[in-house]
Amino acid sequence: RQATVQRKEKDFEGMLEYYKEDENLLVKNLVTDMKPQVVSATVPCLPAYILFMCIRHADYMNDDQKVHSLLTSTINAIKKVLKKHNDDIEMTSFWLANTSRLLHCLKQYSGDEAFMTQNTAKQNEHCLKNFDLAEYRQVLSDLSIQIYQQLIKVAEGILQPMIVSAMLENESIPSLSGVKPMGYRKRSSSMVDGENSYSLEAVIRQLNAFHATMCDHGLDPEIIQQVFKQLFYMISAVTLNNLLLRKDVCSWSTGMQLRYNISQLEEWLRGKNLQQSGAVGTMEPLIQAAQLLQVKKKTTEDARAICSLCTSLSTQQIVKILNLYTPLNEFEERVTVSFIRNIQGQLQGRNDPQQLLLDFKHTFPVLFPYTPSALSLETLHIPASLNLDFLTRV
Amino acid sequence: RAPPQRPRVLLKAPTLAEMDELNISEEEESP
Repeated sequence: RQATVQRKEKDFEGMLEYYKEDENLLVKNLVTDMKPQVVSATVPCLPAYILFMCIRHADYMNDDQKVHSLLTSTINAIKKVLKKHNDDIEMTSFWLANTSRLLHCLKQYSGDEAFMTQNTAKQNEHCLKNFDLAEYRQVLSDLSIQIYQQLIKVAEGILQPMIVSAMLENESIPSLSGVKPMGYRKRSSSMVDGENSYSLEAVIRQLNAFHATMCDHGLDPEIIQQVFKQLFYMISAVTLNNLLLRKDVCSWSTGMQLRYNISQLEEWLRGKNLQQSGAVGTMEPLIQAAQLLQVKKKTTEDARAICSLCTSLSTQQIVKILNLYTPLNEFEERVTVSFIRNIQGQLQGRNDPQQLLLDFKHTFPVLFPYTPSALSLETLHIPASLNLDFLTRV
Repeated sequence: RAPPQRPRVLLKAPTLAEMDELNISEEEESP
């Protein structure tokens, strides 16, 4: 009787091996020369997973030097890429997504039970065997914060020049622009009107572009929410500061314009499922300022209503807006000195901040909540276009 | 359930700021 020996094909265990001499090439192809478009049709954050699978193999071989060397080279390469592309939202978003994913992987596969609660049995088998990389997690967390700050800086740099004209100057209310001659209607809906004038539509298009980029790169939804909370704060603060300095925009009709624009921004947040981001809350002072421009400003009763309405504006800001308020037609009236005194009297007990203007550069602290992935490492495919054929699947 | 494992060895890492310093010297060396 003849015995047959069946040889089972060894399973891929989700590790990638390379010769130490190839580390430079690995980091070059995966980080330094990586273009986000190359991996756009694959699993989001593919570079982070590939790097982690290389780390896993070095850990499996108990080669601490290899782990140390790869992580250090990778982190330095990411920093270099970001320095080179310091005004590129695409690159910044891509590396924020990948750096935070690598950080999540180091947690998810750390073997620390606190991070394993959502792991599958297979994912638990893939945990690191020899090394505790907690210190590297700290470095990646610090790096993620730096990249987040760069992302905010780039996005703010793009949005800021658009804000004043889009929020306060351009007439975006369809019913109002609809009655204007064709030439005006066309102008108000175009992206750029004159040299430095933008419509709200242009701002929304820009927000859409930011959102699509971040989603494409697989950035965590919690981080995306924080980005938009920060950007909405900036939009609101720049608008309010401008309002507080300009007589020509403190009118009933600008109030109406502003309320319409804010409602468009709120609708955008709802459409992108960003209601929980806290972005609307950051606009509260501006919402109140817009209402203040529109409410009646005559009787003691009106003054009382204003005081209970404007809780997110300081007395100084309320008084400033009332002083600047300018009637544009015969139905509107300038606010009387006695009305303003009445308001000041009612708000005397308030402990308001002293500065008139908002710090539009204020940044909220960022948090990177742990987001494990459902992906199983052994299912990952590496496209040939990445030029990583020197990696061996183990 | 996976069998209990031996404790993992903590790998010491430089801080991000220390890596910056390493990076600067590296850049100075390059032509």
